[in-house]
Amino acid sequence: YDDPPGLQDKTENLLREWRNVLLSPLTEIEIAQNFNLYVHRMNMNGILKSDDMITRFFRIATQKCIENVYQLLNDDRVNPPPTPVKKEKYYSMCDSFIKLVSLLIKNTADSGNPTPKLNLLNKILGIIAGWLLTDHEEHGSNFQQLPYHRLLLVLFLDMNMAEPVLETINYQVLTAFCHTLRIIRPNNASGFCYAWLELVAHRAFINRVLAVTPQQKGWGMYSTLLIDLFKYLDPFLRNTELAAPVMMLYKGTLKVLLVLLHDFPEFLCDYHYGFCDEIPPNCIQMRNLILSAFPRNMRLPDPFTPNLKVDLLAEISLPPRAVINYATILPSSQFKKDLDAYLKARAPVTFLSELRSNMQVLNDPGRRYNSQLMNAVVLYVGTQAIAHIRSKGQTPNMSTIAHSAHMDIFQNFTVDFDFEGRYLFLNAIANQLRYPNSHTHYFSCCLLYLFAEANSEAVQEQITRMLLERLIVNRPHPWGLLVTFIELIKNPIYKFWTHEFVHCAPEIKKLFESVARSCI
Amino acid sequence: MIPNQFGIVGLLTFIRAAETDPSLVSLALGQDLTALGLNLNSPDNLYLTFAGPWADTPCRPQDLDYHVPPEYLINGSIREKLAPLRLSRYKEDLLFYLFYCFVGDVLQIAAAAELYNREWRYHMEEKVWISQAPGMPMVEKTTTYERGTYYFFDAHNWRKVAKEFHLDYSKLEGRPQLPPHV
Amino acid sequence: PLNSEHQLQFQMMEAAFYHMPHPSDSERTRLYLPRNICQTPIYYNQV
Repeated sequence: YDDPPGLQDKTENLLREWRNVLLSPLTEIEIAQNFNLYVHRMNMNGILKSDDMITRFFRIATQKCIENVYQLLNDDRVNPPPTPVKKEKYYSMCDSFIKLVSLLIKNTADSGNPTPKLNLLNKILGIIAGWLLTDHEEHGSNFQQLPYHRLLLVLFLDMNMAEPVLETINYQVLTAFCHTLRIIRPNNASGFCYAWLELVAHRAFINRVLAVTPQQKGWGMYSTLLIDLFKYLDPFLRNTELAAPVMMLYKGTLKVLLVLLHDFPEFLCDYHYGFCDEIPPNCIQMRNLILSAFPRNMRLPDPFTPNLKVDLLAEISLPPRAVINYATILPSSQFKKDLDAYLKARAPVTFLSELRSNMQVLNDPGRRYNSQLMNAVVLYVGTQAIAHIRSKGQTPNMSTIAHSAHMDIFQNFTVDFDFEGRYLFLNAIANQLRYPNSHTHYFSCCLLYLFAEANSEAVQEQITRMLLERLIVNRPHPWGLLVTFIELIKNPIYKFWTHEFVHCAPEIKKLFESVARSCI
Repeated sequence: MIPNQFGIVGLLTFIRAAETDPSLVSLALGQDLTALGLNLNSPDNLYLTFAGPWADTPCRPQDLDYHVPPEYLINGSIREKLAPLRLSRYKEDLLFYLFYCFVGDVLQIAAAAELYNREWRYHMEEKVWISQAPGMPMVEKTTTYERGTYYFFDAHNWRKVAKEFHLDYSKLEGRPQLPPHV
Repeated sequence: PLNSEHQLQFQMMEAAFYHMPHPSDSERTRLYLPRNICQTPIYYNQV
């Protein structure tokens, strides 16, 4: 508001001048010399005299770049060109403006003082994000992602060039971009979701956030961005609303996860819990993909090895890589206090009878259980159980996991919950069946124990169904899932093949036999 | 048995739905992830040439972003003043480079057309370029095939290799057609 | 179930679906030999 009179024209003239500066054949040296001359011109026009004026200049210049792209797109729509459009024409105004911005950022203050540079970067990022959200609101389905995609992409590439002045601020630059991508995440700008994923999955961005940033300091930010994506996809996938636009985004997400599985499996190992907390239960392949990740330095024994002694594997006693912050996933509350009290004293028994009501959600259409609380309780109780067993100098196995406060809680889930509640509980357990580690081992024993001790065939049927639906999916399959199922169908103490549900229909019988054949 | 979607019958119903409603099933039975255009068996990292969530093939060399001195870059102001590409003026080496590096681009077809003009032929099954080896006699020739010694262009070692070959005319590509607007 | 906000999100996503990002949008401008995508014969190298 209250732009000084003439600022719009001034900005337009300066942008045109800058484009002419860039259009003359230049070397690096000449660009730098001309840039200094140009900065002097900006100064003469009062653009650099105050933070407020720079902000206004950036805001107006950004708006002109966006309008330029809309104009070109509109022209092409009204008068379609005879030959396929060369995309470069859409980029030139955005690219030249970002070139100016990048030079301003790099040359603001001396390299020893990063703050003014980062302020300028955050300013332009905030302006681009602000225009995007405003435009998204105003243009509705006529919103175009192209100008914003281009501005952000080129700015990211420029800010990550191998230049000493940038290397000192790489992490702050990355943080600024991650914050911006959160502000314009798909839930806030649905019309930008494809360009958003293109930016998040861009090779230069993945390289910076997952590969070159030291001590994996970018991993947490990247996991937050992926969780934003899962949150956005959730309602459409949960309702299998798989129209082409959703399917495109879903398949694009699968592809990105495949690249991460191949190149950064430890990243998926570390953040699997948060991802599976958001991915809807019916997205079995996507969840299997995440749970299949294992550290690259680990050699997985073939799950089909005859007489594989899982409990003798060296890794099986080691905790998984990721340190889960229980305070985050299970915030302190009366329920948490009661849970800890019960785990400690295996009393009062009323805790068990109230467990179901603690897990249930009232007046929320389509949701009867707080599956995220259930996931957290299962993981927390399981982790406590392992520690408890270890504190007695034992290791988790089919006998040491029994008759404990921890197993009381799990058996209560199987006995006292309805089909849906039990399905969600079993999913929470199966989400821990991953590569060889102490959690995989404990929860594998836990599932087999619940099957063996089940007080009804329905429980055994649901355990089988939950395992089966994860196995009949296209690959990949988590190692822990395979070894658990193989044990269930091979070990005679579970009398698996005697159950009616194994023979209930030809397809099911065939399915079990084919899985058994591949296992045995 | 459990009468709802949480039991085996529920899963069975779902599996049977696979025949009628593939989209319903694509989340749960999933798809063949090896068919998404990613070389999952690659010993190298994929992300550096990952062309994005919507691309079916990895980046080509020229698509990657690395620092290049501005002197090497063609400036927008002089682009139109430069002589247009004339493939007939370039040696075979460059034509093969354009063919193998500009995949999915008009240039790949243009390079193929120029190679065809220079008596190279593309074997659609072997996926290689072949030309007559001068001075090497034909061993056998019929209306449908011939046998003799030919030059193959070996793109991995980037050189011409002479080889005896049974050349089935039906496997040779005809003259490459450039898209109308080019 | 999908609520009205989801429906609105879907409309915006669907509109964006009809002008998906182009590979060039994610690359620096290449002036001399810009990307000129065309369907080449399937028996040509695609990678």
